[in-house]
Amino acid sequence: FDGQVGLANFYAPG
Amino acid sequence: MFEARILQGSILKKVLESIKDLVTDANFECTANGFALQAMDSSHVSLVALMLRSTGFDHYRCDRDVTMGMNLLNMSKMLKCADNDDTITMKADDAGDVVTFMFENPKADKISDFQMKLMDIDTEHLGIPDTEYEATVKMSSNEFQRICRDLSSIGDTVTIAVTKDSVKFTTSGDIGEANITCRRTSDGDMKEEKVKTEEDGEKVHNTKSSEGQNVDIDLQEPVTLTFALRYLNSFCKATSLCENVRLQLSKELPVVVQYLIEDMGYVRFYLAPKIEE
Repeated sequence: FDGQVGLANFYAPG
Repeated sequence: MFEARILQGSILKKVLESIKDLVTDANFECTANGFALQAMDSSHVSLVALMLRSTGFDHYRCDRDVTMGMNLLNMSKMLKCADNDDTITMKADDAGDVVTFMFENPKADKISDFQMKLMDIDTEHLGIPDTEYEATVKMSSNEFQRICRDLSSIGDTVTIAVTKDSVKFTTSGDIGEANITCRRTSDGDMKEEKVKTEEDGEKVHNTKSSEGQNVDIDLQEPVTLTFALRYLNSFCKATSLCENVRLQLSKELPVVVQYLIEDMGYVRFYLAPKIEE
């Protein structure tokens, strides 16, 4: 794990 | 029927050049409000949001909302066939499966039209709430591009630390480390850049902000976040769209990198931060 998270961790679909 | 005519075709060309390497396929949403796009890169780490408002077009008609799925590389190929000073018109029927790009030179004695097949694209749309960011930095877009490019020759990530007086960009890699500090400035102030490497110690460059490289900082809370430089470098392809770039940061939120498109709207890039395990 290089510490990079995805946008889905911050924004919900919609 | 969707029809949108932009006098300064170079704007559309630049917009495409700024996003085509980040996003492969995207749905353009054509509504009465304008021509918009939201799309994530394939790794779902970054997102581009484009808005070209209907009022910014020379002519704009959208009888009903239309979604046009396009391959951005193909769209870019077509728009490259337009000269920078050409007028560009985009046209599509409500139920059609093609979009037409029409290019007209300033003398109106050369008119080209290119038809591109549309695609059905299944994309995930994210709801991005209006957010009050803890730190907003406005700086020269050229300077931001330069910093991202310079730092990426040393490291893969950049830590951006915003305080009330400065914004500091830090990276490190196998060959050493680098810190670039841009002080909050006003006209005629000096900008200081510090580049430190293991080899040559510390160099300090003072350069006059002769190119309008003022740094404005609006701060509620000091913020420090780390991001992958390769995405920021990709965002910087939008540099020619606007003299300034706006960075918005809050703890544990994606950074928003915005380039305004004069009289028309914006292109915004969102990038998720790197977090400690």
